[in-house]
Amino acid sequence: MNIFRLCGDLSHLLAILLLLFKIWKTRSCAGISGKTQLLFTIVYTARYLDLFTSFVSVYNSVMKIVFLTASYGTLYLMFYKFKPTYDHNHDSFRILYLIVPALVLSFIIVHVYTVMEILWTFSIYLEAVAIMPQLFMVSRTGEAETITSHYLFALGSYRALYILNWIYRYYTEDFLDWITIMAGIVQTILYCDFFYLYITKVLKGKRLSLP
Amino acid sequence: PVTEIDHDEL
Repeated sequence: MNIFRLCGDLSHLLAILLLLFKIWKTRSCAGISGKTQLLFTIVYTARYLDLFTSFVSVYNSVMKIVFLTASYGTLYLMFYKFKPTYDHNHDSFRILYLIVPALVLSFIIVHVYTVMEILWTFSIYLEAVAIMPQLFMVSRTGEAETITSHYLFALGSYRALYILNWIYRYYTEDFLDWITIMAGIVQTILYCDFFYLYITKVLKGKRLSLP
Repeated sequence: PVTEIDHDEL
């Protein structure tokens, strides 16, 4: 554990809690992509099956359980409790275009051919692109609520901080995992456009709207 | 033997 990873994890946690808070407080999931949330739930489920097979630390296990619970909770709020507020007309990205390539790639580039390892790899590849339906939705509606922008910023920062963590781990403990590194870089690049808008607009008190 | 990889990150 180093400062970059801890900040990354906290940023990730903050993002997930911010989203739940927004939906609960406004009693609406307008502007949130249910497809991205579904993809994240698939990601956590595929990756954290190792809760049953390997133990790293109490910290890791607790975080995994929190991420899983929060993601299923978000789906419950979006597709059941506040379903009428879900803006499905603007949430039209085809997620099979993300799931199928991620699945195929996880059979091609994987460390070890075991079911658990392929599921883990699939979750890494899928996570890298899971935000695309949400970014697509923002580009279609041309705007995002401020709290949604904070959510996206925290979620994007998490993987960027993980990249710093991997650089640090490479120098301090010779740790090198090309699968997570390449996927993490792709994931962070996808947010770059949004980061620019966030810094130039949201941080100056303006609403995030596209020209 | 199949190597088990311990993924220690989240």
